Amino acid sequence: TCNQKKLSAFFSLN
Amino acid sequence: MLELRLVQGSLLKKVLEAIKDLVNDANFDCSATGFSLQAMDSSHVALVALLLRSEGFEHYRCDRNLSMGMNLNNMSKMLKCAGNDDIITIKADDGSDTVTFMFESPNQDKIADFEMKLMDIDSEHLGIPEAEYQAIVRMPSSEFARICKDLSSIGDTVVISVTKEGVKFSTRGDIGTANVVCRQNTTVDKPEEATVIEMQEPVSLTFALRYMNSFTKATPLSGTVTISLSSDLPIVVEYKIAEMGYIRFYLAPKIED
Repeated sequence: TCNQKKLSAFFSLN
Repeated sequence: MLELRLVQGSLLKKVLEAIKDLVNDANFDCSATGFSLQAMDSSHVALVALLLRSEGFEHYRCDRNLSMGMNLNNMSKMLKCAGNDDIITIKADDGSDTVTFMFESPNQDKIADFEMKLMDIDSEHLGIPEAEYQAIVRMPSSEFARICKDLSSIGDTVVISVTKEGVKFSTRGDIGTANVVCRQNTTVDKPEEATVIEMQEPVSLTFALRYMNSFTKATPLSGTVTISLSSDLPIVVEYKIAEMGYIRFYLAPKIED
């Protein structure tokens, strides 16, 4: 099974 | 005061078709650089970044930076009323809560204007740093779209693996498995038919096919697509918009529990 990451795990909020 | 005149109006029509199913509402930002947008899908898994540079417009007037919140489905409804050969002008007054799209037929015998209500959108803007990717694949956009469509009839996720052998797209589902390997191929008649693989090191990542298929709605914008992969970063699927800029889609990978 795979866990769908969110973009905020990789990029910071401006 | 904002006034942007785009001779190749069909580009804007294609851009909306490429993003309207991924994102419902978005802020279009207008500055001296160009007309741009950054928006995430509702589950914050995918992001679209659009840039149409000011130099690509026949006339570009943007007195001050302006952010215009638009419902993309409504914007698409309005742009569908423009002919494919029409010149499209986007107009807005400072402080106005509407934007006007003006459509001119090529021989100027028909001029239409459509005024759309703007909306206030609280959007989160992500900082996306420039990155070195482990592998960059450039291939015909129609080929990439075909692979995503074919694999989604078998499974829900795609594993994209780049090795020195080529780029492999794999899926598995209840009925079986599928693997498509594209090798580097630069001996083609036209440059846009080439598959070019730049690999620093092998990489393999898993993504939801539903989003990949959504990204391929940008296929009419460009003959080629560039896919950038690194093991610790979202994939970037980029369609260059000739003379004007790009539309980039970012998708977070799926990671094994």
